[in-house]
Amino acid sequence: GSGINWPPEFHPGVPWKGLQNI
Amino acid sequence: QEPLTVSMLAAAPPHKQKQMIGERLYPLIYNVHTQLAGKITGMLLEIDNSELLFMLESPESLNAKVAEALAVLHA
Repeated sequence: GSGINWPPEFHPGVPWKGLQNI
Repeated sequence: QEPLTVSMLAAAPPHKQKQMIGERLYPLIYNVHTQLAGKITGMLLEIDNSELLFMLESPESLNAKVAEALAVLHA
């Protein structure tokens, strides 16, 4: 991750992918 | 809702563990920082699970970490 999309947002009920997609 | 325990977490795969913690963490943060709750929760989920579990039971330490996250977010 370059930090452009940081931080990843957590949404209740949505599977957490954390930093995996950045 | 029963407290999240180490053994409950250990029964789940790593990505699910963060999900379980996030579901507990988010409402606590949402009460105080409605607009930024998603981002703050996302930032805090990078912390070790053992510390996150402690924070869920310790409003003081949670508030301290939320304040840190906000400072970083606004930097």
